[in-house]
Amino acid sequence: NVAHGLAWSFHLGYLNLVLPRLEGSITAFRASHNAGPFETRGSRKLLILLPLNANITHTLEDEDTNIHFHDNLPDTEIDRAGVRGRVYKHSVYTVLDKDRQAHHCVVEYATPLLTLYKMSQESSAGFGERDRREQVLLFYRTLQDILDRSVECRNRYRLILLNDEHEDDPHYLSNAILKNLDQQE
Amino acid sequence: NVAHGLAWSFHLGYLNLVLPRLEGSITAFRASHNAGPFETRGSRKLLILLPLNANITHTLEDEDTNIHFHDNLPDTEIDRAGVRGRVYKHSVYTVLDKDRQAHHCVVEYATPLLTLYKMSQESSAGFGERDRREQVLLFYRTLQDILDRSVECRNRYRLILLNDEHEDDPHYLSNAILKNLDQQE
Ligand SMILES: Nc1nc(=O)c2ncn([C@@H]3O[C@@H]4COP(=O)(O)O[C@H]5[C@@H](O)[C@H](n6cnc7c(N)ncnc76)O[C@@H]5COP(=O)(O)O[C@@H]3[C@@H]4O)c2[nH]1
Repeated sequence: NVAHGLAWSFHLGYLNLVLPRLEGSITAFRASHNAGPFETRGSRKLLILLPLNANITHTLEDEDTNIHFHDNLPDTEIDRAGVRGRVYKHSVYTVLDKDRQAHHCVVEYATPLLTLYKMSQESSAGFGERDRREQVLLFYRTLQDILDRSVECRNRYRLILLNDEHEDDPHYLSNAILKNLDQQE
Repeated sequence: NVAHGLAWSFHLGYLNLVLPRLEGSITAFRASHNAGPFETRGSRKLLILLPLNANITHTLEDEDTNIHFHDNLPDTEIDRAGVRGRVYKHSVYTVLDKDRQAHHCVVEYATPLLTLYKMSQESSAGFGERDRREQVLLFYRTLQDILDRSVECRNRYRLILLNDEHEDDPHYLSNAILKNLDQQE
């Protein structure tokens, strides 16, 4: 079960490293930015997008005109497996709601879903398009379980499962993100 | 089979991105360094270390006094899954042979093995220490197959499988690396 291993890898090799450092990065970011991001509205959690069809884009603004890249958080450098100062970073986005109010948040897609998507396109990977949706759900549930039991990661993230039946809504993504901000602030 | 998915993830999410760019990074690196690294001896391939026991260290010099960190190659920045300008980099090491001659090479451990190692220590991951060695071999064979069939990655890497029965040899790692340089230069 590919998704099981990818969820563990995502936690052990990424979330477990970056989530405990996220608060510190946001504090350093606010100290160096005048416009007061995160002060009024937004989230200090890492928002992790999980599209059910695993179809990940690399640039969020291409998905929704209410989403704009704001800036990157300061880099975190960690010596990892022989790579000196491997860089881990997150991007801050401004999301406009229907009243044109700006909300700042740290959001990104769950990178391992890109692997699931590409594997389903490689005939030699032994993994088809029909397996993909099921694997995304398995990834989501496994990751939820792991994170629920992780003291270091608690309350520092939100997993946002994205349905793919929204082709006609140009603000589906910003709405999904905003819904997840309201629930916590 | 966790190792199967991790090998695909390592290729699709990393090697397929960085190997085609490696030659360019090394050329840029040599242009900005006087001491002529890579000129006399060394390798322009990415040397990927795979210890059979999946026991990965983060700092190669701690493993062998004949290995010294030299510098990092220039960063590559790629927009990935919502992270703007995600950084990919490699470290260059100087490896001394028994005649104290210095060889430059770009070497690192296969990071997914770290996931295998840590999963074998987490009881909730459903993956024990006995499975680990078998999974490392499966990772190695799967990765070999994938890379053999990849035109973009051909001849730009070497997979170095490391036996773990060498506790008494303080220069096991540098010897393993040097053996892999001779075979190609
Ligand atoms: N968003 C995001 N930002 C990151 O910096 C990052 N780093 C890792 N990950 C994801 O976490 C998980 C564990 O990472 P690991 O390092 O063990 O495996 C990684 C690692 O072995 C290798 N790799 C990827 N990026 C790098 C890198 N910059 N340097 C070295 N190796 C890398 O290729 C594997 C797959 O990478 P991704 O497919 O991008 O997703 C990874 C993976 O799902 C990240 N996800």
